[in-house]
Amino acid sequence: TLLGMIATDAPIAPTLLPSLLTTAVNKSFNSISIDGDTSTNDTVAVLANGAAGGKEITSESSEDHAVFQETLTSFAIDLAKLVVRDGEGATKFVTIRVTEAPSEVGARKIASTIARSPLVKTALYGKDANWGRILCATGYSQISEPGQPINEVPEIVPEKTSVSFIPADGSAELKLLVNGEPESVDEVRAAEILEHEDLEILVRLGGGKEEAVYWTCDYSHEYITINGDYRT
Amino acid sequence: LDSTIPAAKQKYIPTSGTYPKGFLVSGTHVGVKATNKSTPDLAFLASETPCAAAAVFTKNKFQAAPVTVSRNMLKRRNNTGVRSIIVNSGCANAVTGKGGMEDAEKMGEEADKCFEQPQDGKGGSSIVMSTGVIGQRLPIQKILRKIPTAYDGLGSSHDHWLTAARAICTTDTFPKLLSRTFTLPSSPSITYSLAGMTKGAGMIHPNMA
Repeated sequence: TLLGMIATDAPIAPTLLPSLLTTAVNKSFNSISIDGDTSTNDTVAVLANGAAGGKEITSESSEDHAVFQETLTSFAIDLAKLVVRDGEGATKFVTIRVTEAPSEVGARKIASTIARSPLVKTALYGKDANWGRILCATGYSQISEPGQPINEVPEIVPEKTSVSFIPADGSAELKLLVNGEPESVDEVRAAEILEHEDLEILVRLGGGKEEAVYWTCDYSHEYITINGDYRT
Repeated sequence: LDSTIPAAKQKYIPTSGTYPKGFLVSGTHVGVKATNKSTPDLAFLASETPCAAAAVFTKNKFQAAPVTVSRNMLKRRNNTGVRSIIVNSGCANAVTGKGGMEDAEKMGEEADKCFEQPQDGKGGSSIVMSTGVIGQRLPIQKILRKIPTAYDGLGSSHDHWLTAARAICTTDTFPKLLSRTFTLPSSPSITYSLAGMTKGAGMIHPNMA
């Protein structure tokens, strides 16, 4: 279960707080996955008491509103990342970025599907640069839409899709697949990148300008141990 | 730092923080799980004055009792006049039927009693959260007895915030607490604060609205 509590002494009108929180949560807590299970209890609340004084934010079009939204969203992202860092049995912190998408919704679905793929997550645990599993998850990510055959998915064009690993140390990206064609992967370099705790998987769809980000972790033996032991 | 926290995770635990004015927190041991003999498992976050509040909740069809109770409270109050958040770990109070709903309501009511707030006809003013195992009733009397203790233990220090963050943990290996300061364009001379705590380690793929 995910629980979150955020408190601020900034003065925010009660009518604006729900949309401020929803926007922040969609970019943060609703963009993480550890094991793909959605709890019965997930709750994130925000309280604003205005104790620090100043002018109350009452308009969605005000500069204060924009600044507070940005502050709250980035704060919620940092909190959400801590949850991923503590994923049961996790040894890796993985950012999944889907870019060049025709729509943000499509990019989010793809990022979410990769983030919950057991085979992607076990490959990450095994330090295996298995772009095939990433591509596989990308390819089926829209099948769950009722009545939509896979060949009608607009976001994914295999010949335009590219997959890279972005190292955590700021060094050059490792291209695994470019425009649907596999690269000759330097396995030594791939192994170096996968030794780091942090990793970014970048999927370029080559079909637009929208993007989405998800944060996830790997699956390890420890996950099974913890949850095989946790009793209801 | 706590030696029970894995060395690799110690770096994520703040050693200080800047916390928002007018908020007080505590973490208290109840023993919601009978095996828990000393770890805090009841967190209380309170505002010295009534607040604006909002929350997002799981879209899982089997919503736990505190989810329903808290959502109803915020709706009834139009997101105004909220005083506190009361949270227990160790038992989720989920899929517990009418009795579970009553337990969640009692938790909120007991928290409300701590504040000398005039009745405004809108009912309770506390958000209730629970986390832990599903399908078990809360040891509600144990929790209710400790809410006044949790209130007495409220404070605003970094240690208070960290203990509260610890009290909401279940299988988490470390408490998750952050704070930050910021300014707003219309009042550049005022420094505002944000503080947040979160928990979660498994059953995590949130879809809240």
